[in-house]
Amino acid sequence: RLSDKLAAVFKKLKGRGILTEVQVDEALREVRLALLEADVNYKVTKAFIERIRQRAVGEEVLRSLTPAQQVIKIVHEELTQLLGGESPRLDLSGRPPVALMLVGLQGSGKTTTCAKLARRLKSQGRQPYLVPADVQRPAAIEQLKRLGADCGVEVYPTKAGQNPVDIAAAAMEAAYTAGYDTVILDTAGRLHIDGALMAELKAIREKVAPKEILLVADAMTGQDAVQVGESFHDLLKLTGVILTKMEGDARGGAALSMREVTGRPIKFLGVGEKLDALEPFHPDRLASRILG
Amino acid sequence: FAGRKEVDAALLDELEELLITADLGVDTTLHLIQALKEKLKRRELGEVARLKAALKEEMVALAKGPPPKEITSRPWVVLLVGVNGVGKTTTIAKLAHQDRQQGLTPLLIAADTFRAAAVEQLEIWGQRVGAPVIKQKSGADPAAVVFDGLAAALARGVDKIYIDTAGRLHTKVNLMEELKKIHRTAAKKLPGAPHEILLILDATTGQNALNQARLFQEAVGVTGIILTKLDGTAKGGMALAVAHETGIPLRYIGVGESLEDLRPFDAEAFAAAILG
Ligand SMILES: Nc1nc2c(ncn2[C@@H]2O[C@H](COP(=O)(O)OP(=O)(O)OP(=O)(O)O)[C@@H](O)[C@H]2O)c(=O)[nH]1
Ligand SMILES: Nc1nc2c(ncn2[C@@H]2O[C@H](COP(=O)(O)OP(=O)(O)OP(=O)(O)O)[C@@H](O)[C@H]2O)c(=O)[nH]1
Ligand SMILES: [Mg+2]
Ligand SMILES: [Mg+2]
Repeated sequence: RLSDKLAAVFKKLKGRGILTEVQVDEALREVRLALLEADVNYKVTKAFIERIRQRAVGEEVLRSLTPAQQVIKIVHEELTQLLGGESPRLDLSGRPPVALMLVGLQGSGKTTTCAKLARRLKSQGRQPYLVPADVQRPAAIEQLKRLGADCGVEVYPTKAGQNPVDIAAAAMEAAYTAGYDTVILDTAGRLHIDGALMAELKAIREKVAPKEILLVADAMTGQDAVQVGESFHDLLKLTGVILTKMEGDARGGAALSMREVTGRPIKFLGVGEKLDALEPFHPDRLASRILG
Repeated sequence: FAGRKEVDAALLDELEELLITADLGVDTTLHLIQALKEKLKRRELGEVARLKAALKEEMVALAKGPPPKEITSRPWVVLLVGVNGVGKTTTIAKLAHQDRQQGLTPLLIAADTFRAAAVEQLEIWGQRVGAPVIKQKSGADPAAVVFDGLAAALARGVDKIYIDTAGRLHTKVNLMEELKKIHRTAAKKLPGAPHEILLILDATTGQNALNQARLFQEAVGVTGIILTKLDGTAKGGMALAVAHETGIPLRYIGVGESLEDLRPFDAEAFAAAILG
C-alpha cells in the first residue's frame, strides 16, 4: 500500500534531522509506481509527478513530523483537484428535444448506460427517448428495446439496415413531434482508429447537434486510455466521460488519463449491470481509489 | 529504439516507457529491464539491435505456455468466461466458424440468461455460422440451460459444444459461485466436461487483467486465454504477466468483429508488435 511504502521511505530517515530532496525523490518514486500500477498513463504520471514535486520539496513536507502522511495528503489533494473541478451535470439547456450522444470502444457499456441515463432522467421528471443507432452489432436494437421496456422509456423503432445518421435525424423529428424533451443516442462501438466510423460519429454530431457527447469508457482500461480519449475528443469535442464497471476492483487510473487529455469532466460512474446502477462522480473518492 | 545508437541509461528509460505504455505493468517491466541490465553488466549486449533481440527473447519466454490440449473426446465442450463486454459471445462465433471451416460440427449453448438480448445475439451468430443454438427463456437458471443443452447436444451428436456465459466481474462472489455451479453441472452431465475453459481478456484492459485471471482460475480453472480487440491501439502487454504468473496458455487473439478475425496466439509476433 502506498502509505506503508512512504512510511518506509521516511522511516529510513528518522533521526537524521531535516529531509533532503533526495529522500523526497524516493517518496515521489513510490507515488509514481503506485499511479502506474493503478493504470494511470506513463506520460500523464510523469507530468503529474513534476507538478507535485514543487509542493513535495516544500516546507509542508520537509518540516512535517509525519512526512509520509503529508506526501499522501498532497498527492490526494492534487489528484482530487485534477479529477474534479468542473460541473459534472448534464447540459440539458436549449429548445427541446435535447440530444445526448454516447460513444466509445466496443463493449464499454454504452447501450446499458443509455438506458441508465434514460431511467435517471425519467425519475427527475424529464421525458427521455432512447434511440438505437447501432445497426451493426447483432441484436443491438433489440437490446436497447428490452432495456427501454425495463425502465419504461420509449424507444425509437430503428430498422436494420438504416443509416445511423438518418436514424438520428429521424428520431429527433419523432421526439419533437411526440413531445419528448431528451433524446439519448446509442451508437455502435468502434475503434478510434477507424476513420470511416469516426467520420460517421462526426456526421451524426453535425446532423443533430447534441448538447452532450459522452465518452463511455471501461474503468479497467489501461495505458490506451490516452489514445482513446484524445482521438474521440479531437474529432468530436466530447463534453464528458462516463466510466463503467466501477464497482469492480480496477483502480481506475484511466480516469485520470482521460481527464488529462480531454479536459472534460467525468460525469457519471456505472456501478453495476442493473439500470439503477449509475452514480454521480466524486473526485475525492476516485483519488483515494487510484492511490490504493 | 529507432535512431538510437548507444545502449545507455536514456535508452533503458525509453524502454521502460515503451513497456509500461504497452501495459506490461510495473513488475514485469522492472523484471525485464533488470534482466537486460544483468546482460549488459556481463557485456553480453553491445549494441541496440542485440538488446532488442534479447528483450524480445525474454518477452517470448514469458508468453510461452504449454501446447493446447489435444481433442480427445467427442463432443468436446468449451466454456467461455470473462468479465462484461470483453468479447465472449463474438469469440464463440469465431471459434465455431473456424470449426465449420475445418469440417467440424459446432453447437452453441446460450447460457447467458441475464443480459438483455444476449440469447438473440448468439442466435444471430449461430445462423451466420451455421451452428444450432440451444436456449431457454430469459431468466432461466444458467446451470439448467447447460444441463438441458448438453443433453440435447449429446442426442444430436456434434463435434464441439460452446457454452456462452454472462459477463461477470470476478469480484462478485455470487456470480462466481454461479459459474462454479455451471462448471459442476456440465461435469455432472458429461464427465470430463467442460474440456476447455477459455478466459476472454480484452486487450484494452490494464493491470486488472491479472486479478481477473487469478480469480477465474481459482473459481473454475482456466485452460486457455483469448486476448480480444488487438486490432485497436492497445498492445495487451498484461497478457505476459498473466501467462507467466498463472501458467495459462495464450491460445488466440481477436482482431476484429467479423467471423474471420481470430488468429492463433503467436508469441514472436506479439512481442514484435510491442517492440515496434
Ligand atoms: N459490471 C458492470 N457491467 C456493466 C456496467 N455497464 C455495462 N455493463 C455490462 O457490460 C457489458 C457490455 O455492455 P453494453 O451496454 O452492451 O456495451 P456497449 O458499449 O453498448 O457494447 P457495443 O455496443 O458492443 O460497443 C454488458 O454485459 C453490460 O451488462 C457496469 O457499470 N458494471
Ligand atoms: N474491434 C474488436 N471488437 C471486438 C472483438 N471481439 C469482440 N468485439 C466487439 O466487442 C463488443 C462486445 O462483444 P460481445 O461478444 O458482446 O462481448 P461479451 O463478452 O459477450 O459481452 P457480455 O456478454 O455483455 O459480457 C461487440 O461490439 C463486439 O463486436 C475484437 O477482437 N475486436
Ligand atoms: Mg451497444
Ligand atoms: Mg456475451
